[in-house]
This record gives sequence, C-alpha cells and structure tokens, in this order.
Amino acid sequence: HVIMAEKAHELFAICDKEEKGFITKRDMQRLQSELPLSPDQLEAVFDSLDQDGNGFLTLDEFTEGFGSFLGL
Amino acid sequence: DGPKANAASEGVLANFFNSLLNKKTGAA
Repeated sequence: HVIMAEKAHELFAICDKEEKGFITKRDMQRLQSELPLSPDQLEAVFDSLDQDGNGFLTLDEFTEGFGSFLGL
Repeated sequence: DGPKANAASEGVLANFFNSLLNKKTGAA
C-alpha cells in the first residue's frame, strides 16, 4: 500500500508540474502532447477522478483512483 | 449511466494510468 501511494505520488507529479498540490483540467489538457489520449478522454479521466467535482484533483483523489485501477 | 458507461470510463482510466507509467519508465 505504501509503494502504491509512492507510485501515485510520482504519477501525480507528472500531471502537477508546478507542484501546486492539485491538478486542474488545464493541467490535464496539457498532458495531451505527452500521452496518447484525446482531449475528451483526458476530460473523462479528470471527471471520474475528481470525486467531489470541485474542479481540483487532489493527491488523495488521484491515489484513490490509482488504487482502484490496480484493483485495490 | 449503466455498467457500459462505467466499463468505458474504466478503460480510459486504465489507458491513462498505463500511459503515465510508461512515460515514467521511459524517462528513467
């Protein structure tokens, strides 16, 4: 579980380049040039990870999504 | 949003995390 959280943090940092502590939809759209996902897919990912729907994806929300991706 | 929508978004999520993981290992 600790390793999973560390991994999640590393991936979170790829998205949160300014180290704000959260990811916005804008950060997500910037990944478009780096990841093989369309803008629609990136938006869908953001919406499903942003559980409370406040427009800010926190490390906790990100880690939770990563955990369910791993099947935890 | 039924099971179909959930399955679709799970696929996109998996794609997203896999891509990030690949990017990380590729950069290292």
